[in-house]
Amino acid sequence: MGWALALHGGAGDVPRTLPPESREPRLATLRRCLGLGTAALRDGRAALDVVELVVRELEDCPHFNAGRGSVLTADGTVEMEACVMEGATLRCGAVSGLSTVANPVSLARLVMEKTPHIYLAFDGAEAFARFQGVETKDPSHFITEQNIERLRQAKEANRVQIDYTQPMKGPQQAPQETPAPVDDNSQTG
Amino acid sequence: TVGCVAVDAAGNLATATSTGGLVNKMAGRIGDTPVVGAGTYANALCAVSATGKGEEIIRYTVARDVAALMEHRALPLRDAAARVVAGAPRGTVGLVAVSRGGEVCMAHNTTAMFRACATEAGHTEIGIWTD
Repeated sequence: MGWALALHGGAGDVPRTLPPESREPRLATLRRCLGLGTAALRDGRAALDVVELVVRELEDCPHFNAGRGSVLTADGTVEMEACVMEGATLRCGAVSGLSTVANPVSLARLVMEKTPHIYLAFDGAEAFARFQGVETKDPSHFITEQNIERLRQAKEANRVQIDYTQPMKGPQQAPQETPAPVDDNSQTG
Repeated sequence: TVGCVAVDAAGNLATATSTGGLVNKMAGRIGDTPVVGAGTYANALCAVSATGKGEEIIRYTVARDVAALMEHRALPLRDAAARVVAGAPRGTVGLVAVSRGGEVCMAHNTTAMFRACATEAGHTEIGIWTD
């Protein structure tokens, strides 16, 4: 049937009332990335190159929760993670706990291509990035005002949030040590 | 979380996912994205990238399950993805997937997923909610 691609920018409880100034920049980035990926496939580029190219673009867009625009940990820091996989060979690479790597997806690919391992995390992943000479940034590069505000709201509500969870009004129960039953909305909003 | 799956003109499949994780997560928390078979998986049949609540995507081994249903039950991509997404707790999972034959699927049990797709046959889609 020929080439095809699909991309996503996160899923969650996005209200229909999402204002245009939040909606349009995201749709514009999706449209631009779809165009980049489509052109690359039309040029005969390999699927692995295309998915890396598209995800790098999405990582650089501050409106999505990856790379620049990553959401913040309870400590107000960024810990990014990424993964790539190639279907024909089952080769794969993954990274976690990154705080300075500009494009985590490309480091994940280097783990796949340059190491006998699959998954490097935190200090080891950061050291591998230095060794490979990938582009790095000051941790502040990844932090946006919007995500600082989201963290403040989440702390106020005493819970963690997936992409696009809407702030809830009123007192909230404290996060539980063990995962709450899934139907406990305070965990997923 | 962001992700992309592709099948190229030669039929090769690949997937990539990247994320900052959950707002207000504990330092050191690992989500589904880097756990191969949970948030990200590809084999000779399909490529999948998932997004949502990492803990649930790991519990339900979402990405690998889509591939396994195609592999062991010979389900088409769309049915396999629909079954896996329906089987996870509501409001926790979204995924994009392509098959070797160029089928595309974008499924979610959340209210919305920022998504886009295109095929050589000329189908394109960009959306947020399922209208």
